[in-house]
Amino acid sequence: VIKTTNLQKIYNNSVAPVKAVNDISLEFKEGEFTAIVGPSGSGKTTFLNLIGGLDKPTGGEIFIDGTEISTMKESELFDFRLRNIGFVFQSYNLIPVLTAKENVSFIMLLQKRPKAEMEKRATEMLEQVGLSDKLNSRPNQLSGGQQQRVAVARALASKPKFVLADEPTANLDTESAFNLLDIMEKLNKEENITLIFSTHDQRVIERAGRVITLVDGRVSEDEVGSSR
Amino acid sequence: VIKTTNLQKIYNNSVAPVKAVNDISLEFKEGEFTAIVGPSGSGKTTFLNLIGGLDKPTGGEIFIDGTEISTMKESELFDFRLRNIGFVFQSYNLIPVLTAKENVSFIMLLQKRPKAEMEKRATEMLEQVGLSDKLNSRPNQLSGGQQQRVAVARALASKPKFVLADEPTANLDTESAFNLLDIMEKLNKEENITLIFSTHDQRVIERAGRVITLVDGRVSEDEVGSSR
Ligand SMILES: Nc1ncnc2c1ncn2[C@@H]1O[C@H](COP(=O)(O)OP(=O)(O)OP(=O)(O)O)[C@@H](O)[C@H]1O
Ligand SMILES: Nc1ncnc2c1ncn2[C@@H]1O[C@H](COP(=O)(O)OP(=O)(O)OP(=O)(O)O)[C@@H](O)[C@H]1O
Ligand SMILES: [Mg+2]
Ligand SMILES: [Mg+2]
Repeated sequence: VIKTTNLQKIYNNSVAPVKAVNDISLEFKEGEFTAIVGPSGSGKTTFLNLIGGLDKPTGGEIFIDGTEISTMKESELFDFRLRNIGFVFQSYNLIPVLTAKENVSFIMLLQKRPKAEMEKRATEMLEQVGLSDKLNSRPNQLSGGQQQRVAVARALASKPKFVLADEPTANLDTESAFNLLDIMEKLNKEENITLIFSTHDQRVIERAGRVITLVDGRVSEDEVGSSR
Repeated sequence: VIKTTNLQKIYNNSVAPVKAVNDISLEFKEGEFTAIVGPSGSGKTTFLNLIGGLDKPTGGEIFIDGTEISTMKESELFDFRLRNIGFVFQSYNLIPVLTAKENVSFIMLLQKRPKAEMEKRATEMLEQVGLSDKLNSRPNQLSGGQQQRVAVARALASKPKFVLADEPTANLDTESAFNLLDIMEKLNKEENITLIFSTHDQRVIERAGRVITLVDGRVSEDEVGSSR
């Protein structure tokens, strides 16, 4: 369902070239819940950005449902992402001038969903992550963990086929983190949504069905299921 | 050494007033290592910003070494902070156009330290947090955890009397987090630097000498020492 072959990303803009992603070949099946772990700087964000179509590789291919995306035109890729992928950024990337509810609706607006459905979904999602009293607050009126939860609500609201989340619980206390995981697991089981998280959080790692460890841009371990 | 009496911060800019900090009276002794914990939105960042002089309270007083800071003039407060407080922000607040080394030196530059000393300290600090190969990289060339470590190096470089850190390990793997804690504890023991961290991270909480729990802007628990 998501497949990479010999994926590579080299940054040439600093003192020495950085092989952020260095020959990664992985397959993710539909409905899998995978945690990608590894030291700070090991390539987790770079890898997620590549398979999420937010960045172009310097080598190798990326297939999503059989479509090779690394050579897609920008507008085509934009539509593809919009219809299939929900992304939670490590630094949230909320739109400062929009409220929490508007930030969550925004994706569905671009998807041209009916206004009433959009409003309802956005409100529901924000209630689910415990922010029903913050619908009309802007990002700078929210705590770090509240912003993170808006970013998660935004990614989930359109029930995308794939949810790629970059350290989605970094700024959350245990109760909020477990709540988020419950929501994600429910979507995973009920809608067969494929979840791929980068994380340092033991609470997330324990609930993933598969754990991939990156070190220096390469896969160093790949463990599945109850053997863990 | 840091003392608050009936501290209050009310935000009046949203739908309903938010009592982010609601009557907090606490004392922090010199050389203490305190973790402030609590649910997302409980007031940790707001409290840290208040005692760090980055925000003004709506009620109550803040004393640092006997000086009441909430009524200080802006320029006076700026100098006071510069000389005494190292702050690690929840969202790092690195200067995008400066390299890692320049970001760390910046504080010491403002403190008018000799250039040679500054360069040496900045390089040492970045080596200590494992970023010796990133001295000349800009923030957008760094991973989330690397940016976080630069923010920590910046706060520690001038060996301030107080280090206030807002979730300083949120984006770090265990090895990097433990390394950071070792550095902080060393400064705590050798230089008697007072450490106050807001955190959700169990790995940090376990090493703090005192744990204060906030709920809805109030202190709900305050546990000290080996009884924990
Ligand atoms: N500028 C603001 N305007 C209005 N409300 C605010 C503002 N800043 C913070 N708040 C609110 O104050 C409360 C406390 O926020 P604070 O950032 O201190 O929480 P926190 O404990 O640091 O949370 P987290 O663990 O998520 O970082 C939250 O409900 C937040 O929405
Ligand atoms: N735009 C860029 N230019 C140069 N180097 C970069 C760039 N972006 C990332 N890097 C480098 O690529 C490597 C991998 O970065 P990446 O952000 O993928 O790590 P990560 O595993 O997500 O780390 P963290 O856990 O700290 O978030 C790092 O060494 C980083 O410094
Ligand atoms: Mg990252
Ligand atoms: Mg906070």
